Amino acid sequence: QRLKAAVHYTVGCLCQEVELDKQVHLSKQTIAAISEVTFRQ
Amino acid sequence: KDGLLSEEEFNLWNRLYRLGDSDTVKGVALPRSHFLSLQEDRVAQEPTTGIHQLSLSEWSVWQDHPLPTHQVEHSDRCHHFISIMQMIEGMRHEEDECSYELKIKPFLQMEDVY
Amino acid sequence: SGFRKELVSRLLHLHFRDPKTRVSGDALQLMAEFLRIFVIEAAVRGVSQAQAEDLDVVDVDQLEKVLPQLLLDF
Repeated sequence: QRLKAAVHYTVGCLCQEVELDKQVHLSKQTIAAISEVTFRQ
Repeated sequence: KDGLLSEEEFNLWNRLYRLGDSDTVKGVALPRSHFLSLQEDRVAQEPTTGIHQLSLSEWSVWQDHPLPTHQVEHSDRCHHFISIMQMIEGMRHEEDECSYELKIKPFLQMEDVY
Repeated sequence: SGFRKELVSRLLHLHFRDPKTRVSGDALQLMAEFLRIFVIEAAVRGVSQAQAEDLDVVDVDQLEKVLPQLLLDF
């Protein structure tokens, strides 16, 4: 779970960069979904 | 140093990203796939309440054309998948006759299969 | 921001049969970059989908629409 949290945090930071660049908001659930898929990947 | 979150990072994660009891969606999961033909005795996992199960098939009708990419182009495997979805979409409303069979049957030579 | 090498190392070691398996610094750096590209690609494709639907927010639905092709591309 701690590993997942670390992945989730990193994914959140990267998504934040995309949000700033594209001026579009990603919901918390979307960030969680990307994190889950990344962890499985 | 151990690769895990520092206290400050943990607090940020908890505040900004962590899904919890106060959220409608309490978590997200990508269901595991398995080969039905090989694992017949596998017990289907019941989805947990509040956990959104990501679906790869919910939007299957959208997969009949390549969607936009950013820095990574579509792979050959992806193009193959898209072309199959296109074919399926084309056949969706067929009744009785199968257009694919009609198209390909003239080329069947029995000596090729026996 | 990106994936720290130590985190990537721990993620890889989750799947090694032999715990003594070592991963070089270059391999860790490459894996970290791969993961970063994967996340960015997922996010931007989700944004593209939301923009195509004239939405201000990328929700799970938009990500699900791009998910099959994204997974096949990696």
